[in-house]
Amino acid sequence: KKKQASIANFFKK
Amino acid sequence: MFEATFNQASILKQVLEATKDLVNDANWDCSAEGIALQAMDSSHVSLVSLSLRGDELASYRCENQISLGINMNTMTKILKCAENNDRTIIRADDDADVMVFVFESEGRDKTSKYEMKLMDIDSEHLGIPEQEYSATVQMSSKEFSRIVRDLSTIGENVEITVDKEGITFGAKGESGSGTVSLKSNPSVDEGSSNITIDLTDSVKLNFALRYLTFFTKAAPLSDNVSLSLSADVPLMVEYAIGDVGFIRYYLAPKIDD
Repeated sequence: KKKQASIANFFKK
Repeated sequence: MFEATFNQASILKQVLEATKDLVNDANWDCSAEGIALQAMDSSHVSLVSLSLRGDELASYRCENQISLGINMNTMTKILKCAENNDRTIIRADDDADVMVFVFESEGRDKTSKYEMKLMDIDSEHLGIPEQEYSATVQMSSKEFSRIVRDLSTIGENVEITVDKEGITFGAKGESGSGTVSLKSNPSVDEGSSNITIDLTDSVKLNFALRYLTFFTKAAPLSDNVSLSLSADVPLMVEYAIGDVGFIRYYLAPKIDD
């Protein structure tokens, strides 16, 4: 089962 | 004062079609260089980044940086009041609470003027790191739209594999499965898939087709699309907007639970 990652986890705030 | 003139309304119409399903409200950040927009979709799964260079527009001026908070649906509706070939001017005074649209017909015999209320939008600006991708695939934007549409009939997710053979898109669903493979082939024969692949490492990643479907709304902007992939980072899907700029979409991968 795969879950959707959030884009904010990859790009710095 | 900010003012940008587009020789044709169609570019703006197409930009709005390419973003309005993903983003409801967005700040259009205008500076001396041009117009930039960055926004996440409401689920924070994807991000769209638009760049239009002022010096490639019919005319452009922006003395002071200004962020124009725009409801994308409202702007789409106003742009529908323009013919594709209408010369289009968008304008806002510093500290203005409206954006002005002027549409001039090709024969210059009809001028329409609309005002749209601006909004205060609190938006997070994310830093997108420079990324060397393991694989970059250039292909026909129509072909990419077609594959996304076809595989959406099978499942919710697509597995994209890029290796030296080419690129394969695969989907699985309750009722079956499907794959589409395009061979990397530099031949210029009519009817060939005509893709180019720049590969340093093979990659295999999973993505939600729902978001790729939103991205393919940008296909009218460009004949070609480029897909850039690396393990464990967001996919980048880029459509060039002539010499004026680009629209880039980033989509977070599906990861093992």
